Amino acid sequence: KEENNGALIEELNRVNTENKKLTEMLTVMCENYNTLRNNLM
Amino acid sequence: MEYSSSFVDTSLDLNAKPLQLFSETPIQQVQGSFIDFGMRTSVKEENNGALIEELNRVNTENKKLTEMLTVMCENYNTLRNNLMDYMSKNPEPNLETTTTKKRKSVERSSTTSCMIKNNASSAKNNDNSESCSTDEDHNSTKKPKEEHVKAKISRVYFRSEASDTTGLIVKDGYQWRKYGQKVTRDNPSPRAYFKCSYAPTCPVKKKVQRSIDDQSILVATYEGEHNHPHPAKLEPNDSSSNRCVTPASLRCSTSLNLSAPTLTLDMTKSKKSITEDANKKATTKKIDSPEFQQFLVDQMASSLTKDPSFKAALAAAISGKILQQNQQR
Repeated sequence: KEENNGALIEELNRVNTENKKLTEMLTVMCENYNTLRNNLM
Repeated sequence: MEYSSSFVDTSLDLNAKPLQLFSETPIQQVQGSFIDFGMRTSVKEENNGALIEELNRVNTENKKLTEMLTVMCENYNTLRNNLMDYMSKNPEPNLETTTTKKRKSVERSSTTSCMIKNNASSAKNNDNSESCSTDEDHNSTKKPKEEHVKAKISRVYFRSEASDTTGLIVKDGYQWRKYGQKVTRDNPSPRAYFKCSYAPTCPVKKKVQRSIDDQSILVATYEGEHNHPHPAKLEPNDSSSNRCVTPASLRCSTSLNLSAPTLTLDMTKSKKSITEDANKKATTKKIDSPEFQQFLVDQMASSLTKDPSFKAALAAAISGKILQQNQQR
C-alpha cells in the first residue's frame, strides 16, 4: 500500500508539473493571439 | 475577415481546488511527515483515496488545458495565415515597422506551437521541446519589399541640343549633387550620377545619359522616392532647352503600376506632333458622334429638295401611285 501510495504521489507530481507548464503555454498563446489581433485591427 | 469582438480571456477559469498540502508543500515531504508521525492505516487509506481523487482531478484539468491550447493554436494559426494572405496581397511600405513586431510574435508562437505538439503527444516526456524555423515568415515579408524597391525606378526622356556642351544636366526642379561620371567600352556615351541634395536623408539617385540612337535626347533614370516636398514648382513656359516631368509627378503612376518595375516617359515628342495627334483624335470622335450624323442627314435632305429633277421625279412617282389606286377603285 505504501509503495502504491508513493507511486501515486509521484504520478501526481508529474501531472501537476505538466499542468503548470500547460497553463503557462496557454497564457503565452493567449497573449500572442491578442497581440496579433490588435495589430490586425 | 471578422473576428469576435471580445478579447481572449487570459484567465483560464480552471477548477482551482487544489489540495493545500500539494500546492504548497512538495508531496514527498508530506508523505514523509505522515510516515514519521506514524498515522493509522485507515488514515493512510483515506489519504490514498484522496490522492487518487486528486490525480483524477488534475488529469481532467490537464486534458481540459490541452484541448484549450489546441483550440487556441488553431485560432492563432488561422489568424496568422489570414494576416499573411492580407500582407502578401497588399504590400505596403508603412507596414514594414509593424511587420517586424508581428514577426517577432509569430516566431515566439511558432516555437510555442511546436512545444504544444510535443507535449500533447508525449505527456511523459516533458522536456521534449524543439524550435521551429520560421523561413516561411521571412520569405513572405521579403517578397513585397523587393517588389516595392523595383517599382521606384522611373525613366524620363528629355530633349536637348545635340551640340549642347553644358553636360548631362536636366532641369527637373530638384537640387542635385553630382557624384560621378562614367564611360565604358560597351556603352561609349557618358553617364552622370546625381544624388538629391535638397534633404540630407533623401535617398533618390539619378542617372543621366545621352541616348545612343539620338544624341539630342537625354535619358534620366530616377531611383527611389523623395521624402520631401518639391522644392520649386516649374514655370509653365520654361525657356530652357530641356522640357521635363519631375519624378514627383510620376510617383502616383509608379505606385499604381506595381507589376512594372520601370516606368518610362517619353517627353521628347514635339508640341506640334502632339497637337496634330490630338486634332486627329478629336475629328474622329466628332464624325462618330450622333449629332454629326443627324446634321449629315439634314444636309443630304436639303440638297435633294433643292434639286429640281429630283422634285419632278418624286412628284411623278407620287401622282402615278395615286392614279393607279383611283383606277383600281
